[in-house]
Amino acid sequence: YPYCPYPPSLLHIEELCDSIVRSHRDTSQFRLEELQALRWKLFSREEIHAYQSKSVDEMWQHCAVRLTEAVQYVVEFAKRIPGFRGLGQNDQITLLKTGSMEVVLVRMSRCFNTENSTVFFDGKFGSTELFKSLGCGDLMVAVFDFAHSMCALRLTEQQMALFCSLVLINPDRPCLEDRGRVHRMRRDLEVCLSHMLHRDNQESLQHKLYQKVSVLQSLCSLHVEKLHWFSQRYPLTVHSVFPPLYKELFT
Amino acid sequence: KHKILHRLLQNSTS
Repeated sequence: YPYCPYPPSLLHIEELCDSIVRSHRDTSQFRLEELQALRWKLFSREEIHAYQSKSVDEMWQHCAVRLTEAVQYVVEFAKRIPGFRGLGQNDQITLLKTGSMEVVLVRMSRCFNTENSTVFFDGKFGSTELFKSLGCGDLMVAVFDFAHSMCALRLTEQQMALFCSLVLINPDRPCLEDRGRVHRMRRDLEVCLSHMLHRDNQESLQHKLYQKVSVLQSLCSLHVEKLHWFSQRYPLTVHSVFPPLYKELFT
Repeated sequence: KHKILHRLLQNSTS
């Protein structure tokens, strides 16, 4: 991978685009058609009440499990990005520690129904009220707002795939050992995105997508801040029942 | 440290 000439040939760009799109499709937790079909399957009042009646630590644990599942699909996605497995293990871990949650948030917009502000969770659609017992309403509102703004861009699955790869392959992450190599991967992915947006006649999206990156970073800091708040109150829950992968990534 | 991540990264993709 590192010996690719720059600028990459059109053939290389197209092969890279195809590969990223395939990786995204093969590692999506839910297919778009599946989500579309379930779009109006909403939680009943009783079911919402049951979620709201959970204790703070029960609901945190429940969400940590769901989030960890989503992250595992992102890890698979990362592994299939051309060049990712050629990076040193330390750099692969660094990119996932800082980027997997961001990709989960981008992917979440596929599971979002803007018509009624609900998200697909546990097999049905629910609004922010479902997550009330987490005790972090501001984070949930911010996450839902972000999903709204992502949906407003109306990305195709191909554009979404490329954007997710750009979010993950970020040479600005601290502690990278071979920043040059990550930078070269990123540069080729940027060429791919420009090529795709040009082909789709949607070049104006590029700037809007780059603006999303800072929002993603602030959402992730808010998540870590909330986790810190929670773990000070319920250290045993985090220690003994949270998924080990969640702890490795976020604590 | 990062035991699970190491394992996930080492598993070959199916």
